[in-house]
Amino acid sequence: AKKSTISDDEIERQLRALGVD
Amino acid sequence: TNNNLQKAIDLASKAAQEDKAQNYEEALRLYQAAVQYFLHVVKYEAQGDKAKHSIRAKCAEYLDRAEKLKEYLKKKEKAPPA
Repeated sequence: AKKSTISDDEIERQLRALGVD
Repeated sequence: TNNNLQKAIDLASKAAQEDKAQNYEEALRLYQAAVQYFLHVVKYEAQGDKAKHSIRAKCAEYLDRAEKLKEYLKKKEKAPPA
């Protein structure tokens, strides 16, 4: 199956999740 | 101006170096910073769809690595002091 690329929002969400300690 | 893109690339390569050198805290910080810049480029600086696609894929890769480093660091912290 075509590798579904991550969306900007998803990137943003993961980035925020990372930053939160 | 693609200096944000250049900045993102620099940060990402520094992150990979720190990662290899096992400076995981630093690598984590740099991966996050790199993704922030890449995201800014994808969102605000016109790129061709192909370029956007590959930048997003890179972001996903770095985020995945950063998450693993974060997990590792959390576990390590919990480990009883040697």
